[in-house]
Amino acid sequence: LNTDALADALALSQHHDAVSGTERQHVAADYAKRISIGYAEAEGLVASALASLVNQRLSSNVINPVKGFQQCPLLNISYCPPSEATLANGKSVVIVVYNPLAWKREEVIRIPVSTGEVFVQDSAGKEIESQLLPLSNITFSIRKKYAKAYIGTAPSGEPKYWLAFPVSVPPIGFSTYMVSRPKQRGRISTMSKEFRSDGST
Amino acid sequence: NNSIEVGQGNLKLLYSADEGKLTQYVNSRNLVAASVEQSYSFYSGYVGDGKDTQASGAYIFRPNGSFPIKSDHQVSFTVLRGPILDEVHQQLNPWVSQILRIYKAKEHAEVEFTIGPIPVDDGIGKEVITQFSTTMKTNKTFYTDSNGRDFIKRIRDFRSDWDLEVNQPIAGNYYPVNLGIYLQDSTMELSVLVDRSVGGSSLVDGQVELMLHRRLLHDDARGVGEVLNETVCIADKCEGLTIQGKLYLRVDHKGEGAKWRRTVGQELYSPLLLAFTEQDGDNWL
Repeated sequence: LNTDALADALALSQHHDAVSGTERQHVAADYAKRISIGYAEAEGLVASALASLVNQRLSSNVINPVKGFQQCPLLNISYCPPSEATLANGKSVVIVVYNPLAWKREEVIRIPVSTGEVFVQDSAGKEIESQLLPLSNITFSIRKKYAKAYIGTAPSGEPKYWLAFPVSVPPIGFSTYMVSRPKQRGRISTMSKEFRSDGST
Repeated sequence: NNSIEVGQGNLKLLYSADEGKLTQYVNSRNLVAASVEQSYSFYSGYVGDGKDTQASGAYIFRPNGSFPIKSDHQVSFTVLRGPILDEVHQQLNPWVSQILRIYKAKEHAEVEFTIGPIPVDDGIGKEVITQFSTTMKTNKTFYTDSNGRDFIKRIRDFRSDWDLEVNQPIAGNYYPVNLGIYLQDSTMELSVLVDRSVGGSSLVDGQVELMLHRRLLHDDARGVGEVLNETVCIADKCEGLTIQGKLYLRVDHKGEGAKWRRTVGQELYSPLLLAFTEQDGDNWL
């Protein structure tokens, strides 16, 4: 595992001034493909590194070490199979949040989920306040159109909500969060309240 | 008072209830209050004719008129509120919409715009912009980053090292924006950071303008040899691209915006990475 393809793709794009619009479309498509290949290769490397770090932290207490990490490059159009399908299958989603900067960060992350009945815990098992936001029609339509264009098939299933929750990540380090479906009702994410304007009302 | 207040932390934005337009930016922590409006419009691309053959294209920006993008009817306006963030969803027309987010723990607004496919069946190429307008008296001056590094002072219709003859009053004042753009007057600063490289300017005092998307129908004959009219095709049906990006808006007292621009700018450049895996049952360890 390495990042050679990504290095080559970036070097080529930068050297040839690959600014959108100022090259022929088939050339832009070639740059995009090379960067995509590089991204996929780097994703594998990062997944392996994160699994190694997480398993080191878990040490010998764990029977089944963490293996396959996946990323969601199409998260911006709400396409994220690991978060959607895992919850739908009744399992919990483990999210490792990595901070590449040398200062502590407090941010809110958002992932698409297929159910409104979820709750979030940090790595100590402490429950984290979270919020559900319905996906907009625009997001749905882009997801449908572009996921099909980029992955070749229409995405199976539809997420219903964005799940938003605050994360705190140490400098050049990572934090772990878990999203689960509750066994009993009571401790679930807060649904957003929706207000629509109607004329001046 | 016929206005809608959005945001549950220090930052609040006020919208007029009847038009759904942003009107006020208020930070209750540092007591910043400013009148801020936002609008969308497009420039039509210059076609090039017998007298003046240079058309708008990938390299050449020659706007041929500005047209506001307004909804034919009441702007669809939806507010979502919750413990972490508030969202304002607005659909201006079938190909321009945005979601504005205010996180409870942050003191800036995040504007996620979705634009496209830009219609060109009227035979007109379009370059879509958004503008943030304030009452700040900025005296022709604004600041843009230099490829993510220092912000450099720009003065409308002026260059410090040669006598500028302005032939294109809009394009001649456009600058590359890779990190952000800001304005300041004697009391306040308005900063806008971007998540991608765009063009931007301040063509009117107190106003910031950013070009977000474009689709043109003529080659500018400067070397590309192709029209800037990319499409995406699904099942043999092709349409113009739809793009989605984010802007980050903040108002500060004069001199207090630099720290935010540098730190948040770095965070946009190096976002948190998310990696997912699954686990059975309640074994959170």
